Amino acid sequence: RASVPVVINTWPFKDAAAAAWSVLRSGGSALDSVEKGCARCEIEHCDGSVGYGGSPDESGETTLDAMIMNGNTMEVGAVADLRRIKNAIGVARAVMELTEHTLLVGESASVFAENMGFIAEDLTTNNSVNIFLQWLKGNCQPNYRKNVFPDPSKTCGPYKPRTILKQKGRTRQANTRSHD
Amino acid sequence: TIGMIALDKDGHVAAGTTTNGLTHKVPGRVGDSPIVGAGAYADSSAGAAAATGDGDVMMRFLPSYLAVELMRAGADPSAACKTAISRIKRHYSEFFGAIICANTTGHYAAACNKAPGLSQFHYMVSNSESDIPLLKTVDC
Repeated sequence: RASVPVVINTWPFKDAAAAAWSVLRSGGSALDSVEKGCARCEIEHCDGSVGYGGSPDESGETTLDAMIMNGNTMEVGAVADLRRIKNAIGVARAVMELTEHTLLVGESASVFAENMGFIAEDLTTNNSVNIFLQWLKGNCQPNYRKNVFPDPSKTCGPYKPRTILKQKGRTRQANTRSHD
Repeated sequence: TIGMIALDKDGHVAAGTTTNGLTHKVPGRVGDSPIVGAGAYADSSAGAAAATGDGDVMMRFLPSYLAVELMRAGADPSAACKTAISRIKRHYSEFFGAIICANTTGHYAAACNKAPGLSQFHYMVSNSESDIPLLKTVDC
């Protein structure tokens, strides 16, 4: 049996679902519901794959990606490789409502966010520093490099391109602890 | 990553995602989440979908867009989700990924690809049937 209004979200992130539902239950819009539900995960980190303080890159930095889409108007706002701003879904909505664009990325997206009033702050936490330090101690395994030397399956970079490209199956798999 | 779909009392549909991406990624790497039609897609006249998993692979197949277009063509959410997953599976049999789908009548479903560490996929549903969010599970 179906019933509307309804919220569905990936993974067992209960608080996010409850936050989104509270908007719909009080007559709010689908767009506000999605923004509020996703923002709850950014604050609570959910399983660590959302928000500041998780998934450090090879340089130890946490960057964020987010998007929001209005199915009525087909408007979209999205940010990618966002730095220093915790509320990525909020910035995505600002891209949709405060520009004619769809997607802003990287350092310039962060400057846009600061100009629009979002707070710039460090996205690093003890958790992300620990993940990064353990990774360095473990010879930077796993990583997403290929066809480079020194051998990325054994050692950290810096890497240089290998002259001969080997074509082989995808070795690295995302998993429950590290995915999009 | 969290991917979310909402249908409000006026039948408006929205979708969104937010993530901190893959751990130990190459700096500058962006996954599927912020890519329209990959991480999520919404059209109030057809439905919405949102995906999660190995974004480097999944984004190439635009699973959320495909699922919404299948629902527009009359597929139920479960069939739409499964087709979107199987389209990727043809090329990457062990990819790690899942998708949630909802149509304009409020019917919803999810599908996932059986991979190491993913044999079931858990997702949340909130509607007026129960004031607290319901945990749902689908076998991959």
